[in-house]
Amino acid sequence: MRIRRLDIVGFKSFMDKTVVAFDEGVTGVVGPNGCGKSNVADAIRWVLGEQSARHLRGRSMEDVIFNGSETKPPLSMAEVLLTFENDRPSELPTQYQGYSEITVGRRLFRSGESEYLVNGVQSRLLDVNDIFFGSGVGRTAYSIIEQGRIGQIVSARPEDRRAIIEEAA
Amino acid sequence: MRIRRLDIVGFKSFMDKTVVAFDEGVTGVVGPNGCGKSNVADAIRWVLGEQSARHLRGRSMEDVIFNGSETKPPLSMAEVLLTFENDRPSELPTQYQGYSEITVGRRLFRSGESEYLVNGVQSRLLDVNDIFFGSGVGRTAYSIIEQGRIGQIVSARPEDRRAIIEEAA
Amino acid sequence: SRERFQETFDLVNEKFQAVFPRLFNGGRAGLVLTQADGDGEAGVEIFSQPPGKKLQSVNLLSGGEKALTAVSLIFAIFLIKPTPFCLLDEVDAPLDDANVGRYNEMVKEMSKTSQFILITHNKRTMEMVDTLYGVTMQEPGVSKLVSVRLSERTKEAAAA
Amino acid sequence: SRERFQETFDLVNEKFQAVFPRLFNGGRAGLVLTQADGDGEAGVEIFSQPPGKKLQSVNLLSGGEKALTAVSLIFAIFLIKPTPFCLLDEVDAPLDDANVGRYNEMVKEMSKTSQFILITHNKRTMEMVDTLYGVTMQEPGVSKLVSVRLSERTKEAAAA
Ligand SMILES: Nc1ncnc2c1ncn2[C@@H]1O[C@H](COP(=O)(O)OP(=O)(O)OP(=O)(O)O)[C@@H](O)[C@H]1O
Ligand SMILES: Nc1ncnc2c1ncn2[C@@H]1O[C@H](COP(=O)(O)OP(=O)(O)OP(=O)(O)O)[C@@H](O)[C@H]1O
Ligand SMILES: [Mg+2]
Ligand SMILES: [Mg+2]
Repeated sequence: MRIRRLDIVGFKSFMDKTVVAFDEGVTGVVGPNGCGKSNVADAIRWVLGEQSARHLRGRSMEDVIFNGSETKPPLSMAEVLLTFENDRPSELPTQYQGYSEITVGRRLFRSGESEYLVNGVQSRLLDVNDIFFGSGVGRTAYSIIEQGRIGQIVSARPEDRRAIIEEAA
Repeated sequence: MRIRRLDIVGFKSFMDKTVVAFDEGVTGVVGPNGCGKSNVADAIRWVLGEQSARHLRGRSMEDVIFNGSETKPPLSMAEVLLTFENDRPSELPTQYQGYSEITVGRRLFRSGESEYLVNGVQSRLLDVNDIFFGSGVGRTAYSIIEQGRIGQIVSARPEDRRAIIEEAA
Repeated sequence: SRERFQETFDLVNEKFQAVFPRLFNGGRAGLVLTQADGDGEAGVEIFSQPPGKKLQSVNLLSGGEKALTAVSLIFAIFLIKPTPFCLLDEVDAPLDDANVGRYNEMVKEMSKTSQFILITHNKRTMEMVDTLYGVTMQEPGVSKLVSVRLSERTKEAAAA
Repeated sequence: SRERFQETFDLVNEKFQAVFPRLFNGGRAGLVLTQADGDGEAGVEIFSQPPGKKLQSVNLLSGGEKALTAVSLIFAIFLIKPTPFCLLDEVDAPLDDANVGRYNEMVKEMSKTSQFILITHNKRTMEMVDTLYGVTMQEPGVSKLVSVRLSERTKEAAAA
């Protein structure tokens, strides 16, 4: 389940359609304070099915939709697509095993309507979770470390630390 | 109340007697991870009368006494002296106004005995607080920012943020 | 007393509104007193709008923007009620080069009237200071302080 | 199930004991299960002893030592149960040059079997990565991604 690309439009500070291509090895993301690097991380978390706005620094999920700048008006939809190479079909639910690539998508409208998509077909969050289950992509407690969170692992309560290891179990 | 020097012995990782001389302007402290930079900040907080071991990363106040290394045995006393230039005598309690320099000291013994000193004379914490009151040295809520604490000011509850401004009031 | 707090709050708020755009090279910010619930006291809320951006909840700000907002507030309080010295431990860690530069400029300026002690890993900050000390642990577990001379600084800084 | 957790815990603990001295260039560390109170579950306690130092409470560690201890644990869990990709946001921020170097070496090695995405301000990390993207805000408030070529990297990195 190698990630191939991330397509972002209307998500947080990414007003325009942005494509991030991922190659093998290590990909670095740099730039000045506030330019949008952690927002890319949030986009990945969000398309994987993050349910808590607080984990995305928001107060309600609507906060992830581009809210405008001093010169640009807000948008009414946020959309993120994450495309994987299907290099281990056996890890996927039967219905998806035949595809060479799997694109998981999520949309949120200001009206509150929200959609999940798999290869362009509207699906449920349950289907998205099933896709990620076998490959381990869903184990974000240790595979996605947000800014500032590394220090918390040492100051965390023992029960919370257990939860990170439980995710690997 | 300019600070002139800091004398540390037996405090945290400063096993040997260490003297830090402070000149005008900006003093920088650098070095690798874990070498003792924040321990210097802790020493200053401690000699100013810090009562909470937790604010010094310890579980009990005894944690500030040099606890040994793989090759050195523990010490039984921690001592920190902070020397100020008395450039504004009117800010001080009458009994100290005549001195050109004020040295505030604090000692802690493993037995639990603890002492405060002013110019070598055993004094009470109350005297130390009186010395710092007029000059503002005691206002550490905004004059000493510990490692990692700057982020907390933004995530703090509104009541806690009020407390920082109250210290200036 | 409540009037004295209000007085200080207003002065700090005014100063915060001046310091923020200086450190952010633009933008605006301010403080607001929240409603005191019952017999409690009013809390202090921060509004922070970096240059070119829309005013949003302070939680949505980036790590560096949050840190610089907090630094603006600390400096504002400090300028209203200066203390003889100010110690900042790795406050510049989340800041990019441009922000570190403006932060350092302001520390340098304030250091004309108060002493500043900066603990840092940042090369630019190391170059700005007047006196530089290095802490080492040649003997494992035992700290030792050394003075770093101006001519040695660039290579010491590179090695740290 | 409780046996499956214990099994994973033991594997992670063993790996943690190997990764820690690699990142710290010495020292030792381990995990301990705390007593479960009542019908609660056991929590996980961390012991961390950097090279040359005495074993003390993990709270007394420095900012960088705490971060590197946490990174050792995260990498240990990752090595026991790898995921297709791993995203680390400014995890190298509190680390000095020597520690960043060992951290980067280990990420490079693990990236042979999983993709790594590192968000960073650190020049050494920028030089280690295989693909480098820059995020800019030419238009205030609007993010834009640009690809940074290898030859441009050193000057782009210097400007960031
Ligand atoms: N819904 C939204 N619409 C527009 N802008 C947003 C939205 N949500 C967040 N932002 C903006 O995105 C910026 C934060 O971006 P991000 O956290 O990605 O920065 P960063 O590159 O990680 O910076 P740093 O290096 O300081 O961590 C903030 O200025 C915030 O106001
Ligand atoms: N009582 C003590 N006796 C001996 N060593 C101690 C004692 N208390 C703390 N230490 C040691 O001091 C070290 C921490 O030092 P400090 O926090 O000053 O590091 P630092 O230079 O600020 O590093 P960083 O750059 O990572 O923040 C730890 O390794 C800790 O074990
Ligand atoms: Mg960020
Ligand atoms: Mg430190």
